[in-house]
Amino acid sequence: LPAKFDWRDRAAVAPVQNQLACGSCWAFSVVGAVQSAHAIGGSHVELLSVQQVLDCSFKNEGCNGGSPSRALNWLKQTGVKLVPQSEYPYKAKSGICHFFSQSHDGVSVKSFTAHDFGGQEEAMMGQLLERGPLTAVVDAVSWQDYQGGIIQHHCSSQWSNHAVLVVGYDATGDIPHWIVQNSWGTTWGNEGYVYIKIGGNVCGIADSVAAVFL
Amino acid sequence: EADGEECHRRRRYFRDATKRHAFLNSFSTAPQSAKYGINQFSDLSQKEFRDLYLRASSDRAPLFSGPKTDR
Repeated sequence: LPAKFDWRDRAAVAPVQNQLACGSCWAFSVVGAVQSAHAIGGSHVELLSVQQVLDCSFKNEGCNGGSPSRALNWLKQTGVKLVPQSEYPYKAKSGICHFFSQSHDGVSVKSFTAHDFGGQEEAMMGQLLERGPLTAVVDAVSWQDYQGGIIQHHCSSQWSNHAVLVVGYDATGDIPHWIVQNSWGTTWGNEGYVYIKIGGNVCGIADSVAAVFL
Repeated sequence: EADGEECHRRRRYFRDATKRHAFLNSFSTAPQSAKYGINQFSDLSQKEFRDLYLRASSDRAPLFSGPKTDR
């Protein structure tokens, strides 16, 4: 494992988005992982529609919440192709699902894996390298006040409540940490990113981690 | 009057936030450690913040049993 790895260095991560006042983090983390997998597969990074997942992933609840693995399961089961964000833009509120013909261009999910990497964050680093950016569900209660730096303390792993995208790690300094893309805009945290200490399952980062296959 | 009440409430949330910051920043002084302070969420109550932004859930995932990745 290299001491530091960041998929942003390989132009495989889309820019930070802002979910605004809508509980759609779960859709942002899933679409982020699909965008990255698509880019790693040889395309350029293309913004895909979060609103399509928000409106159409019927086993989730739109702005009232959802789970990345339920959304990935819906994408896998239905074979729905995610269309470019420009065709189905984000509105920060749940709406009626727009359907597209099977011949319409888009990116579909062939399968995904979801695992608990508790106690095995080094294996999670390997998964990140092999599979690309990973969706993760964390306890982000203390992130309301976060300004930057590496979270090490006072971030429990008892209650999963927020979904994010793990895009890299950096173990070169005193505090090895995950590099995590959030969906609260670039004015939050480290230009939209949060750093979480590796080891000890801080914030529950390793509890429910999914990788996408296209 | 309503504005005055709302303003008063937001000011209270802001004061609560500064108390949280002092508590959270007390855990580590290491230079790289996380810093907590005023940001775009500081005038929200913790409940408002949770209700608006913390709406994800996770389904129990199986423990990873793949190959141990050697460093």
